[in-house]
Amino acid sequence: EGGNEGHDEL
Amino acid sequence: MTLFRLAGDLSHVLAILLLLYKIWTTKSAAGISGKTQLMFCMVYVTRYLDLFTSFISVYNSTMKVLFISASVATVYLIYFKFKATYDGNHDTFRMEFVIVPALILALIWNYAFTFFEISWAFSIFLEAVAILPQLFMVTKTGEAENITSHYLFALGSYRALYILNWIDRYYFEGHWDPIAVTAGIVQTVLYGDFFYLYFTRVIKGRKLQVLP
Repeated sequence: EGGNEGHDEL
Repeated sequence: MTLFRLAGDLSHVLAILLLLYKIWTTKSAAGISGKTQLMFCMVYVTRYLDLFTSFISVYNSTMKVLFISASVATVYLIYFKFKATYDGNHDTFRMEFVIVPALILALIWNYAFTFFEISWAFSIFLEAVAILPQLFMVTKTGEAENITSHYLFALGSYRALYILNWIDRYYFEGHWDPIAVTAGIVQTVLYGDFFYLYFTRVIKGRKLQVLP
């Protein structure tokens, strides 16, 4: 999973 | 936020400002691929659609606004203000060869089949390959001016530093973003040849020339 907790990087 | 990411972001900002500085002070877009800049503009706009829907931090929002506005300004300078100096005849890479595959891949590989997530994935994939017209142009003309070389180096360093950031986040936070990591590795690898030339020539005070 992962990656889908809101995109906090630019 | 990891130190690698901060260094990566600063390198990214430096790259964008270097390019604007070069075009503005020389009043010329010679040697710069308008197509690459047009695609970066698409990258920022499609990625930062969440600017008004999800707030992360003042830092994040400020950087997003900076990237979009600097990118729009760059495209404006190349295609309008200094259009006469733009080497369109050397900027021959076909944009659809990368835009269409990036869109198809985004439709297949995304974190949710929603407009925002597909747009985000498209932006990540397009960013990975958006530099190709510029690298193609350097190869075709056989050289790059020093500021253009510094720009490319700063831009290539940005994603390389993000890779270190992702390794750090994976170990210490268990955070793992397969789409960004895969695209980021491809993006960094594309700069491989250029990094080599940069270290062996530009750092030694010579102009970057691509030998046959």
